[in-house]
Amino acid sequence: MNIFRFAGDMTHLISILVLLLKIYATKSCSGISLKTQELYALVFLTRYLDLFTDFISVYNTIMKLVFIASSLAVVCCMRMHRVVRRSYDKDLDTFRHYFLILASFVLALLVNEKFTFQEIFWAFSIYLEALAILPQLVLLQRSGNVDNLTGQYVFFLGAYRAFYILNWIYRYFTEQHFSRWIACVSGLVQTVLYADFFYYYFISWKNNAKMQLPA
Amino acid sequence: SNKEESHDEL
Repeated sequence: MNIFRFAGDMTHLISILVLLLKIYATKSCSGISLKTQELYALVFLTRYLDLFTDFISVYNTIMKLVFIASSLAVVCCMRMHRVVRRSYDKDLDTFRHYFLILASFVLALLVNEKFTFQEIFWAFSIYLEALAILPQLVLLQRSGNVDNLTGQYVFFLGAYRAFYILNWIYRYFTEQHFSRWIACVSGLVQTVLYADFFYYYFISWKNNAKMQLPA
Repeated sequence: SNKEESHDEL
């Protein structure tokens, strides 16, 4: 484990904590896409099928459990919690996320490291994660305004992606036989999707103003 | 092994 990957994991963890904080503290999920959250829950559930078959480290196992539990907690809260559910921007969150699931699954059947149940779902989770932010970005684009905690949430998610790319560059130069082009290409695509959001995030940060996205 | 190497990240 290198410092970049650790920083990536931590910013990922922080992003989830910020999201939970927003929902629990404000009892509101406005600005948060339920579809993106459902996709993330699916991503973690399908990627960590190896939880019981391959042991890597205590750190990995705990983080996997945390990611699965937290993503399910967010989805349940947005769907079930009486007060939180009312603040959900249902009319803005209309992205057809089933297409993302379908496209990722077809791609996973075609491009995978090995044609086995676990490997296909692993590839599927990697592809789906790259696209899962789209409903969230579309929702923010449509609502125009981005509240503080939602902005921080997406910022930390983007930071996680950026650190993972630095991690791969580091590993490429320090490890022999480092080849994981499925994860790297998908990760790169995922990070590029955040570029626009980052641009407006930094503008609002520079001007010390509330974040706004152009219509 | 190769498999472990490629899935050691989160």
